[in-house]
Amino acid sequence: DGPKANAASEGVLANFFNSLLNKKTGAAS
Amino acid sequence: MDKEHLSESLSIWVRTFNIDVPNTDLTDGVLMSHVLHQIAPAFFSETWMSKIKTDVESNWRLKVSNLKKILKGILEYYAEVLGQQITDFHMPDVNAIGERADEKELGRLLQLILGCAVNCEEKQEYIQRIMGMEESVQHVVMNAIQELMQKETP
Repeated sequence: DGPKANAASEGVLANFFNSLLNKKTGAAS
Repeated sequence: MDKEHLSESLSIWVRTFNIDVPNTDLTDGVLMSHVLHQIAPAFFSETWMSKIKTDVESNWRLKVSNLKKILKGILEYYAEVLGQQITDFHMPDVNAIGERADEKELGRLLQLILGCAVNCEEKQEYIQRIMGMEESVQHVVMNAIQELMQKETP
């Protein structure tokens, strides 16, 4: 089950950081 | 959040800036000032940097003086550039960092610098750099950013 857990963890990280990239901020908007 | 892991992981993150300063100790504020200058050179300008004393050695008073300027600058950057106030956030105790290199307090200060990096104009570069780091570090960074996001109010 290790590889599945790793893939899920990677998915969580990728989702979070990608959403952060698209987030509008005071500086970037 | 585990504040000791926070400091450890964010210290690793700070090293990705590849800043060439003679003393790599984070507790004197010198390396931090260079990181902030790289993140937002217009705000953390050469003039601002000139107020940070570089030859502090083990003088804790000078370290604390530097760290106070760093914290003040960060909070002004959040307010003036990002249009954010950090409320209900346990602000780092800069005395504890300067006097006894307190890891937990250092972690909080680095967390605020991280917030500057992932919200600045060049945030894409910094976020992508984080995404290239070891997964365990990424998790700590993610938690640190999430905690800050909960404390931000426009």
